[in-house]
Amino acid sequence: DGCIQFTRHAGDVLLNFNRLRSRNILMDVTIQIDGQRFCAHRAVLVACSGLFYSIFTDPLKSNLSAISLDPTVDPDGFAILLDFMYTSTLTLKDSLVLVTMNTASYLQMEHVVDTCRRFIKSREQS
Amino acid sequence: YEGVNTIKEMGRSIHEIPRQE
Repeated sequence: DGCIQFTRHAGDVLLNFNRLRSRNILMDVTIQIDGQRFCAHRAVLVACSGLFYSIFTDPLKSNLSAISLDPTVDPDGFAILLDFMYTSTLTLKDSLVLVTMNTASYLQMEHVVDTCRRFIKSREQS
Repeated sequence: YEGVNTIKEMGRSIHEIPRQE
């Protein structure tokens, strides 16, 4: 007895989720930040963010289809993190890395916060 | 699944959703 491990399965699944997003298929929540709207899949948000996990596992909020985030959240930072959730690639521009880190902290994405912090420190040292 | 008679399949595992229909 044994098993076959498909080593690229996780990436193939995430790529398909990103294709669903780009074609607006099965999107079940709109995130509003200061007038900007972002459509997404609740399942992906919950899988990647502690904040969304808390929101969508709360029986009183689990069926919300529109969520307004604190207006102090930066939409550009959120857009970078939403792309990260669907691609595993985190865009790091010098001008936005601090905003990205602060938004990741707000979304309770601690590993991304740590990575941004290390990136900032390395840039300061170089 | 590491170790016990594990065969690693490097190829695609599922269908690819097209960019548009």
